Amino acid sequence: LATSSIKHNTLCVASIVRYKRKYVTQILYAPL
Amino acid sequence: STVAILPTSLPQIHRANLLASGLPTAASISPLVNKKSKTKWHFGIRSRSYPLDVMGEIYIALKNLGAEWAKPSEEDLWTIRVRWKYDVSQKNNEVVPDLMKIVIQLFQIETNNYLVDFKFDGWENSRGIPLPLSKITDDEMCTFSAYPFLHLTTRLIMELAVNS
Amino acid sequence: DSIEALDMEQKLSLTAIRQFLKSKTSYDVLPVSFRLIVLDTSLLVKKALNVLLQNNIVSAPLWDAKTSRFAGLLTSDDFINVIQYYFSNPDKFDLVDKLQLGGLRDIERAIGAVPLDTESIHPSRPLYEACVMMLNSRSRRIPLIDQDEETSREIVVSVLTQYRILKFIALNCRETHFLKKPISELNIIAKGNLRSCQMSTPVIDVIQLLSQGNVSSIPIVDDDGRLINVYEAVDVLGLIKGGIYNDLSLSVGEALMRRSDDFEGVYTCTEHDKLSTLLDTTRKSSVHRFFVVDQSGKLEGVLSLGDILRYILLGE
Repeated sequence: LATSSIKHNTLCVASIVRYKRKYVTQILYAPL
Repeated sequence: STVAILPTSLPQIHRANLLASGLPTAASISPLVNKKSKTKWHFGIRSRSYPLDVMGEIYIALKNLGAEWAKPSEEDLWTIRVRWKYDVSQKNNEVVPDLMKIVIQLFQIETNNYLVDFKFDGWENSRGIPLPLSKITDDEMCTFSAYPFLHLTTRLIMELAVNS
Repeated sequence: DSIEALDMEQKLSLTAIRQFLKSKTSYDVLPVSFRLIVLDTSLLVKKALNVLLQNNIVSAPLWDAKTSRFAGLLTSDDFINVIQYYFSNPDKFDLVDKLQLGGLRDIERAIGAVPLDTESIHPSRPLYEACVMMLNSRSRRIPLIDQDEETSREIVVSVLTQYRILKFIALNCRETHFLKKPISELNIIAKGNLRSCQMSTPVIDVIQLLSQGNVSSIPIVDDDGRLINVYEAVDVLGLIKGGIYNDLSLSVGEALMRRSDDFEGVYTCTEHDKLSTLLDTTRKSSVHRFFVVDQSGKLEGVLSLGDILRYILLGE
């Protein structure tokens, strides 16, 4: 799990996932 | 080719033209500063607290969130194997796995600097029905959606942030 | 003969490009490594705006944690709906300020806006299919959706845009160099009753024009009809960011003062230009559309990326 510092009371987390032969960094922004 | 960029549409020129036209409010409106603050990423969450306190905080947060965990083995007190029911309204009661497994592990980066790492560890379903073995080829194995995992970790991080 | 040859070359090139689009999948358009930003529907609209601007994007898929499913796309249309709602209900500032992304559908219904389509396609389907679907999509975007192999829940893998598709064609189809007929002969330029405004027009009136016309830009002309600037749907994000809800009586010229300095400018062309040139421009710059002007800079028409894509797929 990758995280970034909380800004504007918003959390941002991410995961790098392989999709077939490519790589997607799936990033989710959610309220704190 | 007569393709061109319209000079009067460039922000600096537009602003100069508007100010020259003497519009009173024009001077008070500043351009959006699109600071490309590149997101700084970290692995997991860092902590400078005493290791056992960190583990205690995590267990309390997991308990508050209704998650369960396997009893840690003596030789590995710094790893928590979590199982977390993530129940969503099913469509036509399809058998969808609803127990997400996560491994939470504490690492020491340097003296007084620790890292809590979260790893997705697959799904189970609470009715114990065995998961259909993935019948697709290895190449297509990777149709994995991280969003349920990301959602539960945000819940846990929020709980830890609120408690601390 | 030369006209005959030009015509034949154009037709053969289009056939080759269509063949190419049928031989590729949407998955092929994806870079080897890319990111996808998704917003939780419980996020406040004003926070979501910060996220879009911070990441220099104008749209993002929404994810509903309660159902663990994707809940459509956030686009500039949503922000236009919010501005129109607030303009008709100035007493509802509090509601707008605390509005969550999940509440945008209620705003849409409250102002009677046409809901955005939620068409999507599997990444492994032929790219040609996604292109045809794109032509009918109001959001001008097509989410690529697959299924998580363990939980059979939806995954939004990425979102295809008209620009991404045209750029992919311009980068990979050498036949685009042979599209040499002048665009005036292709019957693809939107002319006639073009919605336009002047620099002094109140920005709220321009926003109404965007919404009623289901267009993504309104040209700004001077008294002689010469094109001097363009107000784009994405400019609304800067308007809201600046908290200029309160002062929607600003003129569109003043509202454009919000544009950030890295705005590339408005692309113009004349009707003598060819698609080969326009596609080459798309390959090199992030162009949103082309405004067709005459020698004196008078506005004659507009050529959107959708018009170009439609011609490539179905023209001739």
